[in-house]
Amino acid sequence: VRGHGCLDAELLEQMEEILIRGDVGVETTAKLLEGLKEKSRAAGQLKPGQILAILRQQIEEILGDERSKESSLPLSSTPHVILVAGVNGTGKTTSIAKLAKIYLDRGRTVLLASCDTFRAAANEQLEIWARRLGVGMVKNQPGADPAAVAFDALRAAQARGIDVLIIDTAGRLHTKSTLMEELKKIKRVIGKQIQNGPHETLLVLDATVGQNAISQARLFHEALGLSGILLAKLDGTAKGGIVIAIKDRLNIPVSYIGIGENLDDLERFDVGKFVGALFS
Amino acid sequence: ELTRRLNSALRDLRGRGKLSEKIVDEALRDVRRAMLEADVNYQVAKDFIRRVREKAIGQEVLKSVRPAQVVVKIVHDELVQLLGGEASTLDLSSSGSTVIMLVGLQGSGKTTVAGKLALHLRSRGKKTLLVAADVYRPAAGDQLSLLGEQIQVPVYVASGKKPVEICAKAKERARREGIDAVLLDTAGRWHIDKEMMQELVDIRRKVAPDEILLVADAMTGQEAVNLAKEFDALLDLSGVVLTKMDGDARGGAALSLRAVTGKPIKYVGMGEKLDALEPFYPDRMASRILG
Ligand SMILES: Nc1nc2c(ncn2[C@@H]2O[C@H](COP(=O)(O)OP(=O)(O)OP(=O)(O)O)[C@@H](O)[C@H]2O)c(=O)[nH]1
Ligand SMILES: Nc1nc2c(ncn2[C@@H]2O[C@H](COP(=O)(O)OP(=O)(O)OP(=O)(O)O)[C@@H](O)[C@H]2O)c(=O)[nH]1
Ligand SMILES: [Mg+2]
Ligand SMILES: [Mg+2]
Repeated sequence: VRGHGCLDAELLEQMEEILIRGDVGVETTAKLLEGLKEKSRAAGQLKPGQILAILRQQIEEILGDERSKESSLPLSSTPHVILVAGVNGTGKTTSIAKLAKIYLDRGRTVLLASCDTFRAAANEQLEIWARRLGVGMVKNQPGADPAAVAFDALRAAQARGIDVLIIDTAGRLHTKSTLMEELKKIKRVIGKQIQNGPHETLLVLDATVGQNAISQARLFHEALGLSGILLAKLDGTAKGGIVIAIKDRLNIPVSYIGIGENLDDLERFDVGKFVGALFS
Repeated sequence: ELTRRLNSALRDLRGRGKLSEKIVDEALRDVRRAMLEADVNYQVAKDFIRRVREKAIGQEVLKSVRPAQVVVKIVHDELVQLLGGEASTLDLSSSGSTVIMLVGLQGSGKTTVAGKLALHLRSRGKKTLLVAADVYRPAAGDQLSLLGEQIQVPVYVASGKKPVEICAKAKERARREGIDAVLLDTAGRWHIDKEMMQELVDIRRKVAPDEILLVADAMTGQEAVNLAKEFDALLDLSGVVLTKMDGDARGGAALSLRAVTGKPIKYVGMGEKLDALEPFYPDRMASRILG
């Protein structure tokens, strides 16, 4: 990292280290530092405090999104269908339970659907959460077609006048095309049964994952068209800076963050808070 | 990919017999970038580049060879040496039951690795016992029991008991029944969760495992360093298992884990099925990291 005008090399290197270690990635870090150099060129003299403020502002501009300013719980039809997908072990099943709680706390009725027909005890895991929440759950026969289970769950939700249907899917690597086709089929089936369905498609990302999250976001987005990211496991030491690159390149906003293993550990994404934590 | 990029970067710098500082620094800028893009930790990459720089400067360059190739070879060899070392096998030498404890962050693949290792051991004629020491995750016991059923390995589940007691009881049962290998599947936890890390320390003290394996996701980012440091400091790991290597993560975490703990990567998970366990090949990993 070379020094630039009134930005000395050592300070720039410190900023670079903070960003890289926050999993922001090489390319996005370079872009942010380049923007910083331009601003310093224009401003002439910059104090260290201003440098941090400029970086924070740049990141907030990238992450800010009008969509997240809408009513925090858009319910477009009955039921409002949320499809949840992501790579293995990122926190989908647990996040779905937490999401259900948010809706229940606002007086909505919720139905859960377990479309993970592969993982050992996937039904049992979601069933325990459903029981804790006091909500219904559509389970599957292991080995059944997940799209058929999704279809049955949607019909049930429509018949019972349920407000929100949340669909849990099996974890899968984005590089496995047959598994990605399976997801596309689930989405098609939902879309045929209800207009604009699924109304939300969330990608659950693990905050401890590095640059591979970009590849995950790209391929899941190509397959499904994502409405938002749920960044789970942000209660550890990882900063999840990868969402900046994802927003910058794919324009996918972060909708929620997971901050623990219990039902209350899900929050709507707060850009200011997130950027503050990145530099703490 | 890296060689191609370096070849174009160094195109105009024809090494005259030896690698100059200028050529080496130019090449290593690209190497460092490749490593960071592969999720190698910032500090680990810095240290690695510094070591390679010292080895590379002044190196001979044959007339028939491009300077980029020489640098990449030095980098690749150094990476292989760092990643490699001891053979990747389980230490089954103890008389009586060998106790293998699996630890790691939430969702890294521990329960699946427990099943994979159990199948691997059973197919080598070892009488194996799986132990459900995760009492927190909903249906954790069911999950492990189902895996055990799939591969015909018994599973010890004791509802209502605490993990330390479960592991102790399982070890007793293993001794009574002449079981060769006991696999302890623990709950995922943060390296910064004092209480949960203390639980692992307590299990270790009570049961004295022969192997403590850190199960880590191949796509782990910069924090691989911190989690490895903490788990190793408290438990003195015997090795690492890198999971989900069947994806397209470059796997720089492997270098970080190895650099920080000095412990061998013993196996890699190459899929969701229980037969998807492979030994770790340092040269393949090095090529993957460098891209
Ligand atoms: N600390 C913490 N742990 C989490 C969070 N979200 C999920 N977990 C844990 O991560 C592990 C995996 O969670 P799951 O909900 O089973 O993940 P999944 O994506 O459904 O996994 P697969 O279905 O196997 O792909 C569990 O141990 C959860 O308790 C979070 O926000 N914070
Ligand atoms: N593709 C792939 N998936 C894997 C691999 N290893 C584990 N998984 C998947 O990763 C997810 C999490 O695996 P688990 O074994 O439940 O992880 P865990 O560490 O026990 O999770 P917790 O107990 O909640 O901390 C599951 O969907 C597994 O099928 C692997 O090598 N490749
Ligand atoms: Mg799940
Ligand atoms: Mg487990």
